[in-house]
Amino acid sequence: VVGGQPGNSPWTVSLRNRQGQHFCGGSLVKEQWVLTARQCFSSCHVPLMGYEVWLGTLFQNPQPGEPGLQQIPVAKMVCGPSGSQLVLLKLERPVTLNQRVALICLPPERYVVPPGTKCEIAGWGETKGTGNNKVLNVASLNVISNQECNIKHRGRIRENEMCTEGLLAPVGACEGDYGGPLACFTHDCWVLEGIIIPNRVCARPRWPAIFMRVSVFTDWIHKVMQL
Amino acid sequence: QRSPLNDFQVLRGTELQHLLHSVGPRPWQEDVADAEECAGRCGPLLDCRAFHYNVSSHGCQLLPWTQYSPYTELQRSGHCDLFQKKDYVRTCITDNGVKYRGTVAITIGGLPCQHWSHRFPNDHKYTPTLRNGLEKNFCRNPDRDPGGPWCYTTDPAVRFQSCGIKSCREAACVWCNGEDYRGAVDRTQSGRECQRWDLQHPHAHPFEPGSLTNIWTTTTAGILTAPSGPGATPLIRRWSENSATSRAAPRSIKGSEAQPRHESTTLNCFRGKGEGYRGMANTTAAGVPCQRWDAQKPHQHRFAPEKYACKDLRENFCRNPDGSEAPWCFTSRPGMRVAFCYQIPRCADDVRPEDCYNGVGERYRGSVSRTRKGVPCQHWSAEMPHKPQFTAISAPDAHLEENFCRNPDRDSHGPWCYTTDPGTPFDYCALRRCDDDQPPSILEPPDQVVFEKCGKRVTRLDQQRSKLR
Repeated sequence: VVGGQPGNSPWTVSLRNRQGQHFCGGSLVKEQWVLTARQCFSSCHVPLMGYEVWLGTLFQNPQPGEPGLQQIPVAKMVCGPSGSQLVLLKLERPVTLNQRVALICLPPERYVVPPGTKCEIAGWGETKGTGNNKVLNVASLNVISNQECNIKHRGRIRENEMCTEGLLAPVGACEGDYGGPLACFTHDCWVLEGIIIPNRVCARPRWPAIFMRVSVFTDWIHKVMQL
Repeated sequence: QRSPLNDFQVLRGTELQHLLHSVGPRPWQEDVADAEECAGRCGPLLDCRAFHYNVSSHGCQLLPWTQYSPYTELQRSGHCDLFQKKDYVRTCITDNGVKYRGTVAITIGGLPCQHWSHRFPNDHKYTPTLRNGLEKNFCRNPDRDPGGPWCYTTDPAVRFQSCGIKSCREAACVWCNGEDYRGAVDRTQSGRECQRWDLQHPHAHPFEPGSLTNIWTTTTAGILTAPSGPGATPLIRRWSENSATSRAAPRSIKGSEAQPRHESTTLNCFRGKGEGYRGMANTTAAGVPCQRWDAQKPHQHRFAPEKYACKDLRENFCRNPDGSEAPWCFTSRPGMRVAFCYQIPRCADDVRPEDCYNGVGERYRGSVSRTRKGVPCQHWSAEMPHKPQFTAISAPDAHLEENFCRNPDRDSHGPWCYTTDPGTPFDYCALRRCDDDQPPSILEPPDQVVFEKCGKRVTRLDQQRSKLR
């Protein structure tokens, strides 16, 4: 996260490859399910042996025995509907919810976040020298309407995407944050409204950031978990 | 210092299931140190052809069959690796094929082989045993015939005939410098047996096998043995010594094991791990410019373009010459050696839509019956491999006929079906929304929404700080 601060995001998870290296973020939407970005995986049928989700830590490289750290193998991957850029990961066993690990709720189907809503991104990715790369960083961003976003992005923003305001100082997601959450505070609740997807560059000043709009796929998420 | 693992080929993340319940594998042995020890146990046993190694529990299970045995099926596994004896899985012969244990059972002239246990139509002196491998009617070479494996034929007029199984030496070739070679040759030109890449002895080395090798798309090539002597033909021959012509098709391909260009080239997106990406993206996902491949500053590296002629290491374009997860490059920033170019989008890997639907497709009544990935749909009336929640009885209005794509739950992403892939309960179909059908916009003024449950967290700053220590 560029322009963020060390912070707390108990639903943000770290995806780890077989070498234990962090490669993407994700969001805990159910005890045994993580939502992340399709771009993080080479195929919808990639063997997942050795892949893990790490939760309950703020450190990118927690020491062995770190209190609260949960390391859960990924059992299964389900790719989202065409154009969604989403992937659901089923974990080998449910996580233990506590003060460090919490679920984030899903938005109602087709819910559109009102412009001006305060949201946060979180991740262990690149900070481009703006912060501490070794801990979870959080940055605040405000939602803007697709109409406003399209002025800058020349009409390329689809309805299944959403935008946050581009600030003068670069603030936004970067390499290693992909798949992580855009969590918005709505009606006293933190809701997973967007998923961080790769963009051409990270945190470009004055350019709105683009996220996948989760509410368009809420029905798919429930269906996958149910079936 | 030869490892017993050298006699085995591995399929990572794979289990071999025997579909007949009456035939059970041997029990798991949990007291082994590693796969090498399992190989040491399986190797000398004539009725052990393969073994499972559980990477989590460090257990092994010896198997009397291979993937080519009847009633067996490969399945993906989260914790098992499958090791199979090379003699049973290679499709070409080494030397004169005395050790060949494959399943070819037809002669070069197209005649079916006679079972070795039969004495008719051709009487003979051979008695099948586990040691001589005279199994069923498979081609074998029990008399060390220089012509390779042979069999008695079922044609009374032709007593025996060679099976014409190709020598592994004739069955492999490489492109360019062989950086894409994925065959199974395991001897050097001088005849020395190779050390396995997944072992660090007798020689320690930095070349760990790719952690994400996709065994489901990798072909298994033949395994060669030593040439007959010094100066013999290299085991893997080059089609062209000149890198400038290295992209030309081979003049001829002998056998079925030649190494084709296995990944199609892409320019604006990347497929799989992006080894075929040939586009002009030249920054990392974070916008850092890439270092030129032919430069050694600011980062020294081994990926000189001339050494990787097939990899198109031009200028400073993002490429994947080493089987990494995605196209990458050395960056122009001294403090950041390499970075992925994840800003390049992945190519859509869906099959071509076969029909279209209106709305969400709840009235689609066409006969498309495969998913967007090309997997055939399961019949709505079937209970296997997935037990359906929607049936013709429970959803009579949905017209759940045969295995046609339908939308009984008004899924907003279109018609779907249960799939015949046991690992994929359901998926959307090879259909698209009809061109003249505009979906209703969701960007209307939002209704008042009440969230019934939501994410909560401790927000006190002092607690955050204490967690950061």
